[in-house]
Amino acid sequence: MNIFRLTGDLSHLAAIIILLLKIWKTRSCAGISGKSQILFAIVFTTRYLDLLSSFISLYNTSMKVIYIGCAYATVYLIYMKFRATYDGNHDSFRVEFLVVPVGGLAVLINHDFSFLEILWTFSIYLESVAILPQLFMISKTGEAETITTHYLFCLGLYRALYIVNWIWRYYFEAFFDLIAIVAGVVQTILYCDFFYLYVTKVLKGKKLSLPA
Amino acid sequence: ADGEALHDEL
Repeated sequence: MNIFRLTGDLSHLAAIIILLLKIWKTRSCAGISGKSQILFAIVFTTRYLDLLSSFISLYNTSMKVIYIGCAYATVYLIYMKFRATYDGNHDSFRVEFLVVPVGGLAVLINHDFSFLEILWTFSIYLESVAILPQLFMISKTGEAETITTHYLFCLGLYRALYIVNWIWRYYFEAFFDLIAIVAGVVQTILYCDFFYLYVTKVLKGKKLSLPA
Repeated sequence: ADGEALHDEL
């Protein structure tokens, strides 16, 4: 464990909690892509099946349980409790165009052709693109609530910190997981455009709105 | 074993 990984995990946790609180406090999931949240629930479920087979640390186990629990709670709030506020018309990204190729890729390119390992690989690839329905929704409506941009910023920061973590682990632990690194870099690149808007608009007190 | 990677990251 190094400081970049720890702060990355905490940033990830902050993102998840910001989103839950936003929905809970405003009693609304307007502007939130339910599809992205379902993808994240699938990501955590398929990646953390090793909860049942291997124990790494108390920290590792508790974070996994919290991530999974929060992911399902978010999906529940969007599709059940605050369903009336869900903006389904604007959440029109075709997720099958992500899930099917990602599934195929996980079967073709993995560390080991075993059930758990393929599911882990699938979750890594899927996570790298799971935010696309949310970004698509923002580009479609042309705007995002400020709290939603804080959520996205924390999520992107988590990915950026993980890259620094991998550089650290490469030099100091000779640790190197090509699948995680490539997918992680792809995922971080997806946030670059958003980071630019966040710094130039949101941090200067303006609402994030895109030119028509 | 080669394939039995222990994924210790979240």
